[in-house]
Amino acid sequence: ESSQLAAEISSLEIDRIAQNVVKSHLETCQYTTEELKRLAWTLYSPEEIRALQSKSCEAMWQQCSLQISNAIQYVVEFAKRIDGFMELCQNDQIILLKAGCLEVLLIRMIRAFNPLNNTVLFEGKYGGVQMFKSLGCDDLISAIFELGRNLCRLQLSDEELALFTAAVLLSPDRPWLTESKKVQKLQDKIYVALQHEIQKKHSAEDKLSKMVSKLPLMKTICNLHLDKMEFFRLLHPETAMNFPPLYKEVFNS
Amino acid sequence: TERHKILHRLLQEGSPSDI
Repeated sequence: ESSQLAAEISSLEIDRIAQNVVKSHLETCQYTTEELKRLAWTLYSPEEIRALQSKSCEAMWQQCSLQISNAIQYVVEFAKRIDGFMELCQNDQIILLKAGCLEVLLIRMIRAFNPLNNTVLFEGKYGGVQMFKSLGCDDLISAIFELGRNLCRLQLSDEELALFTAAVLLSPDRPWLTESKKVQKLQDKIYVALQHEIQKKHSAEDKLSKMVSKLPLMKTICNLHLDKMEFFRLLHPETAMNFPPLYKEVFNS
Repeated sequence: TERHKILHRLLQEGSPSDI
């Protein structure tokens, strides 16, 4: 069915879509590839890790919510630059961003994830899961690191990552969309462009299905994050009140 | 709109300061 769809969409349009999405991605990355290469082996020392671990649960939650809130702004900017997104009604723009921004961030995270030593960039240096011990969310953190390893194994190029994040953002099955058909059309074209990009590199035929097979784990992580946030809010209402406004807006149901 | 005023504002105008 997708091959019939591909025929309808001229390859000229596919290239135009790919270029727009890749350009939008590269322009809205928090870290350039060079920065990440330079930082890749800047690891937290054991003392710095212990300092992170000795932080209070509230302080660590506040710190992480701030990082997520900053990163969300780049995802909003990414979405705005994707052809067709701003033509959607604003209700749907908000729904797609609220439902999809964390999934986009989880995919973007692999650019700052080093599978060789299982570390991720956090506030300027790389560290392992133990950095986040004081959050009290070991299951969530280990799921995120597992996802990072799995996605890194696919060795996505910048182009593939850009198109995959755009396709995930433009998910027509998000609840309460008013024009899901319009979103479906956009996503279809982006998936065709992504398949085209994968084939261009002669990488494994089933690379796209491997990428799509990671979506359930991402959804589980997003739901787990919401559960942890709700639980934290019950225990520490004042701290949760002071979470960054954008973080609260996106994740408060 | 009230419930999502920051998202609305980000969608409307400027991008993050350092982009």
